[in-house]
Amino acid sequence: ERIFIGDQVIRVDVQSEEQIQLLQALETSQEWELDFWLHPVSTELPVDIRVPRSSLSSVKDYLQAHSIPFSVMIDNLQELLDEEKAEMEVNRMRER
Amino acid sequence: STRSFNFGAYHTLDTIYSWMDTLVAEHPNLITKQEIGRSYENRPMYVLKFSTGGSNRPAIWIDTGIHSREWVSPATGVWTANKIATDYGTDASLTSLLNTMDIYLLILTNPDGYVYTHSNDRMWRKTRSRNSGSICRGVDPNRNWDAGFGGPGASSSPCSDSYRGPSAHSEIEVKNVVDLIKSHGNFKAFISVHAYSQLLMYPYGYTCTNVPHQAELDSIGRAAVQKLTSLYGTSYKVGSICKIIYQASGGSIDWSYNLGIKYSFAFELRDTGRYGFILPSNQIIPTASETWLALKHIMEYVRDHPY
Repeated sequence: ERIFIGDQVIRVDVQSEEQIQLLQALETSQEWELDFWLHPVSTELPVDIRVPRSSLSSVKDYLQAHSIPFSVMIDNLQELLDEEKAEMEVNRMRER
Repeated sequence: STRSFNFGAYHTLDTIYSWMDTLVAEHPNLITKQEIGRSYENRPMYVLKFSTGGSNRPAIWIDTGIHSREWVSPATGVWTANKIATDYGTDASLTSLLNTMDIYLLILTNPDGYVYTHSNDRMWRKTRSRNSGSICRGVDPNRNWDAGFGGPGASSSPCSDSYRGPSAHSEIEVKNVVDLIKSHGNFKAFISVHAYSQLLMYPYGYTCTNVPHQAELDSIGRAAVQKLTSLYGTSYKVGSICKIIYQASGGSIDWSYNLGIKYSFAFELRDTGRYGFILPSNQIIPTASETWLALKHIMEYVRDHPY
């Protein structure tokens, strides 16, 4: 089973068309294996990106270098997945 | 019995499929379960048909779970199926709708992908078909429909999450739905439920040109969202796929609209918090309840505006 220990989901509230283009450039690059949960489309909608742990510092450097503000939406994805799985297990036991 | 089923939890495919049998058994005069074909890995695809009689009545199509990591979508489908079953006969508006129309509900539209999110990769989105010449698997089932297929807004790379596939309807999961809709021939609405980002969209996605019925679809969408928001204040945006998010070719509701199914909509359900696809299960019932108000509004409009 694939695990996501240390992966983070960051949220960018894009402020400008230029920032959208910078994020779209990120989207096309395969290098950092980014998983865009919400794509850079307009300043009206947030951009959510799952960043593998191995790419975290590079991505954050890139955003800071381009003065693109971001926040960490999910600090460690695997923790949330473990909680979800544990809860399903409890539900299954209860139903049984 | 379905009364003991926990609608506020995420469930595996097997649990959902066995729950379907219980629901059908409890409502033999309303619901039938139809296998519309098999998935790539040979799992049955079951549609729940809500019908009170007649043959080939005008029908409404609802699918959930086409993108497998969007778990709140099939969870909403399960809750909605139960809601239709339990409200028929007591809710006058729904009863009148079902006395004149049928509702088809496909809860697990991408069964292989859904199982894979439980067993191997919670972040999986696509089907699980093999792509010749590539080690990467799967096709984005919402880029594989014959509507602007191959245009901008889908990838030609099998390793991309928005890979469109080698040809339109190459994915058996998509073709099973296409064949059912075409052979039935009397669908009047096509509603596809995704997650997340709180949007209610109508065609087109493959072009930003307005559809001929844009004004009507927009007004239905805004009224439906108003009802949705009235429950918990969840804010939605309404618009065409292309204008509200991005150009996306090969989408299901573009295909259904071009087939003549005027009332074609796509929902992107909530994440009102900051959980994305990992929406906590305690938000399933609130999500399904608010979505029902919008779904019901659309279905009532379809009932009252035959074409």
